[in-house]
Amino acid sequence: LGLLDGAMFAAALYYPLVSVIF
Amino acid sequence: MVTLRLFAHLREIAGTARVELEGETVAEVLSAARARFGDEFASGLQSAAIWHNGETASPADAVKEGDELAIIPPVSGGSGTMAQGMVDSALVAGLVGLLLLIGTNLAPGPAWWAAGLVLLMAVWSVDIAARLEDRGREPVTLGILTAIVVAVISTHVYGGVGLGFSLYISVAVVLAWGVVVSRYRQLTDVAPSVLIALVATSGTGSLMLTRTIYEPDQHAISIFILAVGLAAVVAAILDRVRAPLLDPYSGTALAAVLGSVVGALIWEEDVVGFVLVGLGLALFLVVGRSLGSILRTGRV
Repeated sequence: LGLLDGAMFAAALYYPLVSVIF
Repeated sequence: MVTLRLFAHLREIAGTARVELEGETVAEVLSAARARFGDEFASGLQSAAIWHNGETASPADAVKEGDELAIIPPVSGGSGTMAQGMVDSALVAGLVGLLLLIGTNLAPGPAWWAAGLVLLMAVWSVDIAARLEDRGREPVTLGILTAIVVAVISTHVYGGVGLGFSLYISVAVVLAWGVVVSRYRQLTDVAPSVLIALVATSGTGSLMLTRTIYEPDQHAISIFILAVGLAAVVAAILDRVRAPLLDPYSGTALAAVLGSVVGALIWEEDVVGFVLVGLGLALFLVVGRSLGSILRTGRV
């Protein structure tokens, strides 16, 4: 399930990212 | 001539599953392979198991004309057919995960979304913990699962503060597990467990919070699913098919930006903002994949 690793990491930082940009 | 059979990423690097090489001993054949396929192959060789005519081999073993050496990296699952099976099950799992996210996002209210996230994070954590166990580590799997559940509850109840709290909890739960169960007191087991717990809990909390705050009006979650889903599909294709000018990592990054922009256009959101989001996602996807590869195989 190596493909999921990137997705999980992206999920972890998604809220901080979106809330900084918007 | 000795036949060398290659599996998984070593086969990808070499570009062939079978090669004939000269050598008197196992070590000589392997150094001939290193010389032919380069540094990346050589570093992959370090963690691979070597089999000589179906028996485990040591470097000093003598080889003769017509012998067969199989080089099996730890992630290949042990043989050619197994590797093929794992590739397919990974694809199926990825697809099921994607459909799960789409379905639970469409469902009204946060309950289904939270349940879907917990399931996905739990499956991912158990899978990555199993890979660590394959390498002789003892990840604190139950502690990680507990931390995920706590993260969902605390983020649901306390919002952003709860998300921060759940990060603290995920570290504390995994460390506390070591206090209670003596075999979880090795730093080499605790450190990756804390890392997995942190990614899983913050992933769960972050996506819950994003959906609560930005859906259904601002489509941040729909764009996330589109961008990450597209990136995963592109990465899966590029892992299997060699494309000129595009390796899996840059393909992933491009797909994430493209998915994010297309999503912003579809749902009529701020395109400039989502270009930035796409760039951020591209970076996180690439870093996350490298991080996962470190946890799974000990190498980037």
